[in-house]
Amino acid sequence: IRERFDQTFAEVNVAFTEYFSRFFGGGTASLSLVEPPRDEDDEVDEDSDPGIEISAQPPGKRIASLNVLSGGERALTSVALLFALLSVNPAPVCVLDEVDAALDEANVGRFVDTLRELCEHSQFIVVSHNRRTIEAADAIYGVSMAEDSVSRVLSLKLADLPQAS
Amino acid sequence: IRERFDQTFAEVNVAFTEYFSRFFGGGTASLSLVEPPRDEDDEVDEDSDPGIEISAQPPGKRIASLNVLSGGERALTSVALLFALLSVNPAPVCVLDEVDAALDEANVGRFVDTLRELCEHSQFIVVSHNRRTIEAADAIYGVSMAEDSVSRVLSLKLADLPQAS
Amino acid sequence: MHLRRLDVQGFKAFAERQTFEFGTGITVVVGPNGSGKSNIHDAIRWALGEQAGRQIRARKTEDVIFSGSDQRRQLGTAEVTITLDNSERWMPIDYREVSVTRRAHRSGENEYLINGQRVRLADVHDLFRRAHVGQNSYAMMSQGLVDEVLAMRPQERRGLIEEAA
Amino acid sequence: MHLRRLDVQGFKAFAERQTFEFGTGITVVVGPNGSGKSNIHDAIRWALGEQAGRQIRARKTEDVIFSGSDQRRQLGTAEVTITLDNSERWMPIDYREVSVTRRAHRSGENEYLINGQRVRLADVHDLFRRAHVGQNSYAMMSQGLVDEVLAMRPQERRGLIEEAA
Ligand SMILES: Nc1ncnc2c1ncn2[C@@H]1O[C@H](COP(=O)(O)OP(=O)(O)OP(=O)(O)O)[C@@H](O)[C@H]1O
Ligand SMILES: Nc1ncnc2c1ncn2[C@@H]1O[C@H](COP(=O)(O)OP(=O)(O)OP(=O)(O)O)[C@@H](O)[C@H]1O
Ligand SMILES: [Mg+2]
Ligand SMILES: [Mg+2]
Repeated sequence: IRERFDQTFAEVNVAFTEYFSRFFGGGTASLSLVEPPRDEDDEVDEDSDPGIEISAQPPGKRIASLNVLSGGERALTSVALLFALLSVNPAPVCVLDEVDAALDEANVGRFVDTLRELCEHSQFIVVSHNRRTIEAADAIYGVSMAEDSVSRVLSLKLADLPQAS
Repeated sequence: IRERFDQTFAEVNVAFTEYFSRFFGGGTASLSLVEPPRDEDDEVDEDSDPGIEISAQPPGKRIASLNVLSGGERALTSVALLFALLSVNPAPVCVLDEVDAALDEANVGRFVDTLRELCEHSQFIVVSHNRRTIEAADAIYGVSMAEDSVSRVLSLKLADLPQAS
Repeated sequence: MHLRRLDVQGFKAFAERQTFEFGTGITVVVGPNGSGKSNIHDAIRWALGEQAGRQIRARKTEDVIFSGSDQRRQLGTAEVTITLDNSERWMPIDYREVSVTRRAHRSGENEYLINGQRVRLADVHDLFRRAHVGQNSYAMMSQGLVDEVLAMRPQERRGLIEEAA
Repeated sequence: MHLRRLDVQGFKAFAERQTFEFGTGITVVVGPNGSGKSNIHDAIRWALGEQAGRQIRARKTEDVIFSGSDQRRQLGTAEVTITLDNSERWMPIDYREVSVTRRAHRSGENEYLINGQRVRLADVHDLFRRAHVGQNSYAMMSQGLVDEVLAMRPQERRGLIEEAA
């Protein structure tokens, strides 16, 4: 078990660094193993395994901690980690609920391009209001609610959608 | 002091109900005063004033608690309360950082229409990626960051913005 | 393996039986605020065995059962069935298709079925663990929680790698 | 009363002095992810006297001072000046314009100035309290926290009404 963990950790780390630098056009990100904080009164807790620390440095910046990242940078960093996990062990089904809400136009584009690649191995069900994400879909479902407050679904084509914004 | 509180509470409550029903096209919302939870071992804590409970019922629905509302419904309900506070006592400056991120096209429109009305009494500084919000601005500032990771600002006209989706 | 079909009835705002057919690529779900998009994410996680909590916005069993509206009476049962394509025998079951059903009643009782046969929750978890479709899996991102992985403690993140191992 | 001008220098990513001139209506701020839009919100709240915390994403004084980048050295001081139009004498000061400056040094020391005169933080708070521009005021919504008012405990919400009273 321990060996598989170490192997998987190393692979996810490499993939995370790759996806991060692709999303941010450079910079570095990585995972590291950290010993759990030892309270004074703790007996040595043999079986408590190390935790995982995340570090992320967008290109050119000197980020002291993850708190300093902007809303969009945090979302993009998290998606890079998710995609790294999926590339190492593709979950059959992946459901993403408005993960692109904080992203600007260019970053939605990068998100969608990578989604297209990963959907070779995993199926994606994505909730989004973003035009670019909708245009990248293989299939679209519309959910509506009538006066009776009951949800109903309808399979849609891109042409059905209002040419909004 | 107590009298002013009660007076303000009543006015905000009326305004909250109005803005909510305007945003949701019906339904009701209101504020109510609730006694603070009494722990058994509490002496009677005379001066602990009542707290404020929020109830919100979109039209036609039977919402058990605020947790059941969707992401966009929660944002819209909060903005209705903010606008109610502003209409009762217009703060000179109001800064809103991507409050419209979770809203769909129609709700962004209602948000913007109300903003236009309230800006007679308060000044608004709004951060947004939403096209409709940007189009409603009296002035636009663009913030950019060059290779040196330093933020710089530029006053923009609507025509300067890419005709993005 | 992929999700071929999702059937919901009586689950949250899906008072009437609704069916989604999914392809292997990217399916995007669109719709106005409050129409029921996130409830689809909740339904899939619920069928996979997720107990009540923040991830599916339900505190107790009855929160997922249609609670009624002005025009419709509340229902007594919620039922969700996910049908998975098993032609490559991801799951250690000798069927081309595997369907997992979860049913909940106002009494608080939950029933689980695999291909129509009553099973225990542990059997559902076991089936998915062997197919790498985890219940708390990194592959399900709730609305507004995209950057949750950045806020987790290092020990909590360990679980993500363990799942991918 | 309204905010006429905002000057930032050395505050977060504003390594070079930047000036914003604001009109009385709606100013919308746009820009890519991570360019510095939310830092404008943080700068205004900081100048109003906000101590370090979640609302301005800073844990200690030095977190708001430009920490350097690959191409620029870190700075030793952050300074923000807000200039308010006081022609209607909102503020109990006999000037047409009131400027409030906050300066912070790496030593942890903070200085406050009103119209160029050194004052204490209590003086800044007092000035704004009388003009109804509260420090924790409902009129400043941080990114991602729009629905925070719904998650507050009833006692905490009381403060919002007290501010508007
Ligand atoms: N047990 C229940 N019974 C009836 N309706 C329910 C129940 N639980 C939730 N709902 C309804 O579901 C709605 C929320 O749906 P959901 O969160 O899926 O919306 P959404 O489409 O994701 O919207 P948004 O774009 O704002 O995120 C609520 O308004 C509520 O009326
Ligand atoms: N003390 C500091 N020194 C230098 N740069 C800083 C400092 N604090 C924050 N920053 C920079 O500010 C950036 C974040 O800016 P901000 O949160 O304003 O972005 P934003 O324009 O709101 O983006 P988004 O659209 O993603 O919300 C960080 O990437 C970080 O590099
Ligand atoms: Mg939703
Ligand atoms: Mg921001």
